[in-house]
Amino acid sequence: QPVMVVHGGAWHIPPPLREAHREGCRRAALTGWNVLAAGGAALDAVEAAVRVLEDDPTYDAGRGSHCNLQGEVELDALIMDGRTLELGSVAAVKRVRHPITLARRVMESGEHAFVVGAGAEAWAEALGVPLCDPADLLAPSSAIAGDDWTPPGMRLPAD
Amino acid sequence: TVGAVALDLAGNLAVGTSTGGTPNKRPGRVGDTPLVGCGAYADNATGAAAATGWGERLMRLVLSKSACDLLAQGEAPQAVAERLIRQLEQRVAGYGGLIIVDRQGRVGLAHNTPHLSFAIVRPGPEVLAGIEFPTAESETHRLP
Repeated sequence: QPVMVVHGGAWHIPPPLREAHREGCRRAALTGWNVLAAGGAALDAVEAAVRVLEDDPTYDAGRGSHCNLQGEVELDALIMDGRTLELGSVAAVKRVRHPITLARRVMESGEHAFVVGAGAEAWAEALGVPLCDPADLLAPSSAIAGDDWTPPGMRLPAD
Repeated sequence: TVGAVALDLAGNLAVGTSTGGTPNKRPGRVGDTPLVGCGAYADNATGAAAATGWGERLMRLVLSKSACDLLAQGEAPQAVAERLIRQLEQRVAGYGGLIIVDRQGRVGLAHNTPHLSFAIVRPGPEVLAGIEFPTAESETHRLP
């Protein structure tokens, strides 16, 4: 029997954002489930579900990402196939709307497993993964307002 | 950070994670999300797991691969998730959440942060979505 599970991050979710978090996860999980129910592969299902979450500015991934100290976004993603143990991973990319899809293309290229930064973006272009304006990825202020919970020993909010 | 784990009709497992990192992080800082075994791991022989939270602490326990290793020893996914989140807090003072599906389709989910937004879809289809998972662990760490 197929199963689909998604998460939208673990931390404190301010009350005004809770319903958006619930609904975004529900929508992403159902998107992945529809792939599975049609006989699709688990790999396709997780990519589809994560793309939905990356498109939703509620979450800190893809569109809606937090910025670093220089006011830029730097995105990371990983995808792994349990059948073959193949994986693709990208880090510190600034112009990729769907890092999960770039990670999958890296995996399927069969050449490397983990690529970062400008090199990853150059490879995205070579692999046909669309680039975007970094400004399109920045989190709206409403997505981070009130998120000031930190546990003992930690100075900054988490991933 | 977001993540997804899935089991398909053919019995194959997969995992995906994606993140914008931490607010105001140092340029070049990378957390657990893109690190295999830390942010995510999938193996048809055991299960698939995705982690989220304080990345630097999650790395120290290689949390997602650890989850799959415990599944291989016969532990149920929910017990694995709760045990590892407890270890995360007690061993390295870390905070986060973990989602797991094993090769039999059983689900595990735990967090020691105030919230973990999630959704689970099982045959029916039955959809369970929320921002807190009602385990003893999550109850313990509600926002004051």
